[in-house]
Amino acid sequence: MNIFRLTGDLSHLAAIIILLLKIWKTRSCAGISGKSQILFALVFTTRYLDLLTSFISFYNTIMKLIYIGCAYATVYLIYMKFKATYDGNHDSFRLEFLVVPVGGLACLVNHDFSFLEILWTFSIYLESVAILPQLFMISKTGEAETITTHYLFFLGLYRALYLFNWIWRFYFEGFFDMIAIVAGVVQTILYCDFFYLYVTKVLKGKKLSLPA
Amino acid sequence: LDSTTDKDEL
Repeated sequence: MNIFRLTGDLSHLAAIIILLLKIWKTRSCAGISGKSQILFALVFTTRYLDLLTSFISFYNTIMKLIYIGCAYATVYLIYMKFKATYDGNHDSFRLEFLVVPVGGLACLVNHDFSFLEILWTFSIYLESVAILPQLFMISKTGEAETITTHYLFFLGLYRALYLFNWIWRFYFEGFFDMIAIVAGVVQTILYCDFFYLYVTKVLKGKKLSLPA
Repeated sequence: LDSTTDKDEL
């Protein structure tokens, strides 16, 4: 464990909690892409099946359970409890355009053709593009609630911090995982446009609105 | 560098 990975995990946890609280407190999931949340629930489910097979540490186990629990709670709030506030018209990204290619790639490019390893690889690739429906939705509506931008900021920051974690681990432990690194770079690049808008607008107290 | 062993990252 190193400072980059710890702050990365805490940033990820903060993002997940911010989103859950936003939906719960405002009793509305306006502006939130339910499809991205389904993808995140799928990412955690396929990545954390090793909860059933191996124990790494209490921290590891507890964080995985929190992530999975919050992901499914968020999907439940969006599609069941506050379904009336779900903006399905703007959340129109075709999930099959992500899941099918990612599934195929996971079968072609992986470290080991075993069940858990393929699922882990699938979850790594899927996570790198899971935010696309949400970013697509914001580009369609042309704006995002400020609390949603904070959610996206911490979510994007977490994987950026993981990039530093991997540099650290390569330098000090000689460990590196090319699949996780390449997917992490892609994932972080997808946020660059948003990061620019977040820093130049939201941090200056303006609302995040895309040029119509 | 066999990375399939330690999946200790979240």
